[in-house]
Amino acid sequence: NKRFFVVGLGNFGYAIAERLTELGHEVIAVDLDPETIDRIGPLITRAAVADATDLETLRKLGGDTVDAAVVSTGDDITASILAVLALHDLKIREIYVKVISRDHGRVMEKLGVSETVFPERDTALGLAAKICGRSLLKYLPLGTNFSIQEMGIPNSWVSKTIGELGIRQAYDITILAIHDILTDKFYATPGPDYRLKDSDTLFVAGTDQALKRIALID
Amino acid sequence: NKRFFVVGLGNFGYAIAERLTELGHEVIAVDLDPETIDRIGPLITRAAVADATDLETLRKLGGDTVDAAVVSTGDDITASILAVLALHDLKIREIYVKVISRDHGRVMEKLGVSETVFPERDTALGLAAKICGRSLLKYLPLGTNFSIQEMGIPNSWVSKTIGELGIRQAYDITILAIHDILTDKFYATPGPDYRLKDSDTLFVAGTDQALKRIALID
Ligand SMILES: Nc1ncnc2c1ncn2[C@@H]1O[C@H](COP(=O)(O)OP(=O)(O)OP(=O)(O)O)[C@@H](O)[C@H]1O
Ligand SMILES: Nc1ncnc2c1ncn2[C@@H]1O[C@H](COP(=O)(O)OP(=O)(O)OP(=O)(O)O)[C@@H](O)[C@H]1O
Repeated sequence: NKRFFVVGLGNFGYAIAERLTELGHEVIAVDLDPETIDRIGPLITRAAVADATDLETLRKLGGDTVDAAVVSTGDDITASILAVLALHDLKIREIYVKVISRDHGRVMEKLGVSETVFPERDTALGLAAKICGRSLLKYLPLGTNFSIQEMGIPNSWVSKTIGELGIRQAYDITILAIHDILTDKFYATPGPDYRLKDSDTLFVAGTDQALKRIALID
Repeated sequence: NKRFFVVGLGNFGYAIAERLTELGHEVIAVDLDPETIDRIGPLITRAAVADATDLETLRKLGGDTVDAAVVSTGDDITASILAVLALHDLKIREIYVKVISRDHGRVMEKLGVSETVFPERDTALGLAAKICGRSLLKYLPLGTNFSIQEMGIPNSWVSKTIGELGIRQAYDITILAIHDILTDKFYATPGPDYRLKDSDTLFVAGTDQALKRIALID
């Protein structure tokens, strides 16, 4: 099992601190709000009211002993930057940051964090795909950057065969199976001659980047 | 193409209004903030400064002609409820709501909305699974007769390439990814030239019969 540091316990930080603990890992969390710390205290390894921009405070709490950190200080962009820099000083190399704007994301990429998430935007893109009738019905992570998802057929793929579309080469994803909604049949490992219908859904697997790309096709 | 109504243009509402437009649909959006409306105006079908809790205002803007609506009024839970009720009065049956807490979600379920999203929480759960590097799988059923499993390399496959072995054709399974145990790297959708090592494990997908057969190979 691993040890994680979570900075900032808004909805996102709180949920991830809880979830990592449920998954059997140790979580140390800090936040400026005593009520939040009191609420989460019993649920995780350790929680403290503290300013995460302060290097010595982080070190005292064991911030230098963790495998990875999550930074989610909400609207306070400066705090998120200072917290990332403090974590770098403690030699924490795996840092995930919840950002609140594209520019915030760009700053974090410049700082070399492992990954940024932008929940409002990421979820909006996912819901948009769904409500146009192209659903990402299931999403299953398989490893650090590899997952499976179920998706509807992009309009431009309807009536074409898998071979014609050259999906694996073009998008770097594998089609595991086709679910024919009308007959409720599964076609496992479909071959290149399978012709896609708009009533099909696909189970596809690949890296998150590849899966994001494929969700954007019309 | 479809027509959508978006109520509230925070990060989520703004992103979904933009994205639905990119996907070729019509979007009518309302918000209380004139600056936001000015910014999105040129990008979508129609944008207006308006209070979405007012039925007549929504009707005047064409709210009764849309296929579906998205409600994302942020912290104002009461506004979100009144907006949903107004949309119901306009006979809009497909309504998606961005909620800011579990209780907010429960209210929306009671109101019978199509779906709620809770971006901070949904994204946190997704990231948690990722950063534990958890492959959830030893064996994962995806449908009534379709599953994924993780397996070691049969001795007879070591040092052969995927192409040489003709695995898909011979065994009717798909190799989703190779997990190189020594480097802890995942190789998604490996190509035919990938040469198998005895320290690899494979994530394979197929019917249960196919997976059973493959487990018996030496
Ligand atoms: N320097 C800091 N050190 C520790 N915690 C901080 C610091 N700055 C801000 N925080 C904490 O980060 C949290 C951010 O939560 P807030 O609800 O503002 O934003 P958020 O990340 O947008 O939340 P959500 O995940 O709900 O969208 C607050 O609880 C705040 O106390
Ligand atoms: N009654 C209403 N009618 C129309 N718009 C409203 C109404 N009430 C609130 N809004 C709008 O909803 C938007 C909500 O955005 P805000 O940034 O507060 O929250 P949010 O949904 O949490 O944002 P984000 O998606 O960035 O997390 C605001 O721009 C506000 O003007």
